[in-house]
Amino acid sequence: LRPLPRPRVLLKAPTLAEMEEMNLFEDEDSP
Amino acid sequence: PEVSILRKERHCQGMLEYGKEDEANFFRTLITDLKPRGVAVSLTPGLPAYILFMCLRHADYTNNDQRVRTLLNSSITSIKNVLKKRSRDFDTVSFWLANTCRFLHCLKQYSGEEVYTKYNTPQQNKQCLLNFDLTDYRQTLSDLVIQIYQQLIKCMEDLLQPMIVAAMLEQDTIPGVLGLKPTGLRKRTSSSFTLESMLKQLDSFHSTLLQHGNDTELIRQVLKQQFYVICATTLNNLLLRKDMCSWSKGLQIRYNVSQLEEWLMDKGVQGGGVRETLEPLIQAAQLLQIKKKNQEDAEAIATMCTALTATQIEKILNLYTPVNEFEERVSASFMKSVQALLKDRQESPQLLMDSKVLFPFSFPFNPSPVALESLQIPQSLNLSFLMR
Repeated sequence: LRPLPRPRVLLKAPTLAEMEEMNLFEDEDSP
Repeated sequence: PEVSILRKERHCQGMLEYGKEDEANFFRTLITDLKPRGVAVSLTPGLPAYILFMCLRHADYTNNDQRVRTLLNSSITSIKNVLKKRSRDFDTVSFWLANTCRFLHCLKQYSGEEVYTKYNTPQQNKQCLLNFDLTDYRQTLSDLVIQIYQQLIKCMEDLLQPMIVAAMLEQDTIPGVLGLKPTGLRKRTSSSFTLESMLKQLDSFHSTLLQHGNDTELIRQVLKQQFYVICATTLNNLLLRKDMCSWSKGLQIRYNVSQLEEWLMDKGVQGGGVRETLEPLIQAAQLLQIKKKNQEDAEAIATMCTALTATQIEKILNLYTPVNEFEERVSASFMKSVQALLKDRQESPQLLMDSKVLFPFSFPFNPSPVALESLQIPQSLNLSFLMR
C-alpha cells in the first residue's frame, strides 16, 4: 500500500489590490 | 589560471536552491534586469518561469513556508514593477505574459491535483509539490495574467492605431484604380504607413509572441482583439469620410482585407472567430461595389449586410460618391427601398463601432512536456549562485 499523502498547508496569498495597498509596487515613472 | 572543475550531475531532481544572501540578487537578475531579447532566454521559452518554479519546489521540499511566500510575493512584485517601468514596451510585456502564464501552469501541473496532472510523465508526477497548497496564489497569479494581457493589448493598439487608416483606407495600391478619385480629394494622406508596413508590424507581434512561448490559444485571442480594432477603426473612418465612399475605394478595401485574411491563413490563426471580426469591413466594401438601382439590389443589400447596422448601411449609401460616368449617385427612391427593408431590424442606432470593446479572455491550462531536471541554465543569465 502506498502511504497516504500528508495534507498540505494552504498558504494564504495577498491579492494584487492588497499588495498595491502595501505599496509593494513602484510608481510608473520612478527610475 | 583558474581551472574550472565540472561537477557531474548524477541525480538532479529538478530543484534549485539559493542562499539567503543571494535572495535580492536572484529577483533582480532573473526578473528586474532581465532583457527579453537576450540569447539566454530565447533558447528555452519560459525559462525564467521554470527557474522560479524549480526554486519554489526546493522551498516546498524543505518545508520552508517563509521561502515559499518570499518566492511568490517577490516574483509577483518584481514582475509588476518591471511592467510598470516598461509599460509601453511590447517585448517586455509579451515576455512576462508568457512567463507568468507558464509559472501559473507549473503551479497547476505540479499541484498533485488529478485534473492537472493527468498528462504528466511519471517523472513529472514524482516532482509534485509536497508540503504546500498554493491554490490561493494561483488566483493572485491569474489576476496578474489578466492585467498583463490587458497591458499587452494596449501596447499593441498604441503601435497599430496610427497605421490603420493610412494602410487600410488612404493608400491606393491597385494599378488602374489609382486615378479614379474624385477631383479635389487626391492625396489627403501624408502618412508613410502602408498595408505592407502594417503587415510587417503584425508579423513582428506574432513572431515575438511565439518566441517568448506564449500559448497558441492566447496568441489567437490577442490577434482577434487587434483585428477587431483594425476593422472598427477603418469602418469608423469610412463612415465619417465622403472621399472614402466610392466604388474604387470599395475595391481597394476588399483587396486590403483579403491581404489580412491571407496573413491569418499564413499564420494558421484564421479560426476561432478571428477572421469574423473583419466581416463588417468586408460588407462595407461590398456595399460600395454592389449595384444600387432597383428593388432586387435593395434586397441583396438587406440580405448581405448582416454585420452592418441599418444606420451604417444608410450612411454608406448616402456618402457614396460616383467618380466616373459609369457610376451613379444613390437615388432617393432606392434609399427608401433599402430603409423599408431594414426597418424591422432590432439593433443599436449607433453609427460608429465601439473600438474599445475588449473580448473576454481565457488562458486554458497548458501543461509543459519540459523535464525540469534536464533544464540547463545558460551562464549568461548570471545565476551561477543557484545550486541544483
